[in-house]
Formats: sequence, structure tokens, C-alpha cells
Amino acid sequence: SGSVVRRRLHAAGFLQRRLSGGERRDVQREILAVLGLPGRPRPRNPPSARGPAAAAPLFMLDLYHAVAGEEEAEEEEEEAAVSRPVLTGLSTQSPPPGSVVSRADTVVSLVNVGELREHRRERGPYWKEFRFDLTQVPAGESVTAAEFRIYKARGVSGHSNSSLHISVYEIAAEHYNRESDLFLLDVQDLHAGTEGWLVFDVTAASNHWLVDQKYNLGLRLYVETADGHSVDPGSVGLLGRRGPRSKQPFMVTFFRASPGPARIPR
Amino acid sequence: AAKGPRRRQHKKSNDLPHPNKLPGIFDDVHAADGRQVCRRHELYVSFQDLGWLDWVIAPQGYSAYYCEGECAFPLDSCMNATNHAILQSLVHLMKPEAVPKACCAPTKLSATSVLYYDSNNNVILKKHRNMVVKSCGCH
Repeated sequence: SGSVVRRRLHAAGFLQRRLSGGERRDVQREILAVLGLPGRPRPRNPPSARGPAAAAPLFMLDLYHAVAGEEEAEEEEEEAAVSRPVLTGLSTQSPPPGSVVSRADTVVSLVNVGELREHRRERGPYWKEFRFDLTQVPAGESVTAAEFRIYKARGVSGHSNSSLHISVYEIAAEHYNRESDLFLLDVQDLHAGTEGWLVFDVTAASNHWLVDQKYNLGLRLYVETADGHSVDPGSVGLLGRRGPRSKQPFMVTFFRASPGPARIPR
Repeated sequence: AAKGPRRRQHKKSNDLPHPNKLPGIFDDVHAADGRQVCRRHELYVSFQDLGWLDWVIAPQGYSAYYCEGECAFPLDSCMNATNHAILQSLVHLMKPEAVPKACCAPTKLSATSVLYYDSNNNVILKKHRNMVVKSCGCH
């Protein structure tokens, strides 16, 4: 159409054609399609405006390096028959990667979009609720594992010598005038003085995500002492959204592509 | 960005060099008549050049490579030729007008992983299969 196609000699001696605006957009759209993205994500706040990295990106960066390292190890293993390097422990600051990393096609870390704390009105138990937005669950992939990660610092209450029983439930259904329907996902018993990341297996909750298209996941966490007394989760050091960004709770879900055409024909 | 072939330092080892490390993986190996044989060339896809580093966390780009070169008779062992390609190149020798040479194409592809923010600030690690050319051959 008579558009001037300016050619210039690329440093390596190859002719390089300057793309028009439309062509550049087509190129980007094509690469995004190959990467399985409908469009160019627009994170709400650009990197410069983000504060210190939150826990999820730190964890996922560790996961990325673990996976990238494995991909290279596979290459070197094939080229020079070198034994596969063992994934060494990662810095204690960031949580260890999940156990199903290398077989996953997609790993999604979900930020905690809402948090609720129960104040004891009628002598009921203490609990803490966390909300996750699952709309980004990749279509055509099945969940292989899902983990809820929460950081436990040293508690402030007087339970430091006892042991604690922590249980995590899925909020299966909420009712206006009565208690929600809860579905037990995972429990852990630990010493009250424990510090570090706690990892709860919440894979069972994923059954509803794809079938019922239930994209708003609620998790509720209870803490009890050995003799059954309910304890405020915050008082034993479980950090929520008010904790430091590098120690805020998040979820990690591992997906595997279901067998189908490698690329949807267009 | 496509770069010109660069000479790669071969690691000192007593073993026989791996087929992929034979001269030709990066060097300018030419067939007897001076044409370049089928081999892997460097091609780097830069997310930085695409202006995507506001949502791609890692990597800044990746080496995709591409295959190019002649699949002319006789097909050497380093050309990863299929039996069919060998026969096709023989027939091409006899009837160049009727049957083309075999094609230089990837024989092995590997995955690459990309870590990025989605529009809800969730962080996603996605493994993309068949994105990196590991070896080329005549098909």
C-alpha cells in the first residue's frame, strides 16, 4: 500500500525490515498467543510503584529459578550425561517450592484479596478468614496441587510452651442467618514457639473450582491449644495482611495441561 | 535479534565430542560446494525489546534458535537425517525438478518458563513447551 518500508543493516550484517505500527501489534499478539495469553496483562501497579516484594512474588521467583535450573540440568544431562543436580534448600526467608513443581505446566500464586477476623461474641471460637480470586484459573488445565501458605512468627500470648492444633477449612457455602458450611482441608499440630512458613494442603478445595465455576475461594483457619481452648490466630503469631509484605499469606496452585491439541488451530 | 554465527568454546574433555558439539553447531560448516549445511543458528527473543518488562518478571528474553542450511547429498551424520530424507536427497539428485531436497527443521524442541504478573497482580509461572530448538536435522 505504498507504505515506506525502511530497511537498515543490522549489526550482524542481516537486512532488518522496520515494522509498521499495525505489524508490530500483530507480532505482539502472535507471541502472546503462543505464550497462551489472550492479551497483554496490565498489572494494577507498575514495578516502580510497588513496595518491597511481597511473599508470593518472592516464592514464585525461587520457583522459577528452581524450574529454570532443572530445564538447564536436563539439557546438560542429555549433552554430557551429567547426573541431575539435587535442588538444594532455599534461603530460610522464602518458603521452599511445592513438591509437584517439575510436572506442572502452570503455577499460579494468588494474592489474599480479603481477610476477616472473628471477634468472640457469644463465647464462640476465634477464627481468621482469607479470600482468593480464582478467575485467573487457566482454562483447559487440571489442578494437581494447591497450597495455602501462612507465616508464623513468635506469638505474643502466654502459650509459648504448649503445642497448637491448627485447622484450615474451605467455606463451602455461606448463609445469611446461620453458620457457614465448612469443609475440612488440612490440620497441623506444632509447637507454639515454631517460626516460619506453614504450608497447608488445600487441593481438595479445587474440586469445585472448575466444575461449579466457583471463583471466590474462602478459607477459614482455627487455632486451639492441646486442651481444646480456642486461641486468636494473631496472638500465636500467624500473620495476615497487616504483616510485613514479605510474610503475607498467599495460595499457590499447580496445574497440568489436559491432553489435547498442542495449540488450538485458528 | 538474529546474530551472526559465533565460535563457541568447546569444554576440554577426553570423551568423543557429542554430535551436537561437532563443528557446525555454531560454526560455518559448508558442504563440499561451499553451501552451508543444515544446522542451528542463534535467535534471541527479547521481552525487553517488546516492552514487556512491566509485567514479565523473568526472564528478560530467551534463546529460541532456528534451523537453516542445505540438506544436500550426501547427508552427513551431523545432519540428523531421517532415512526418508536420505532417500529423498538421492532422488532429488537424479530428478532435481521433480523432487525437492529434504528440509532443514528442528528435530528436538525444549520448553521455556516465563514468570509474569497477571492483571490482578497474581504471579504466574508458565512452562511453554516446544519453544527452544535444541537440534536441527533434515526431514
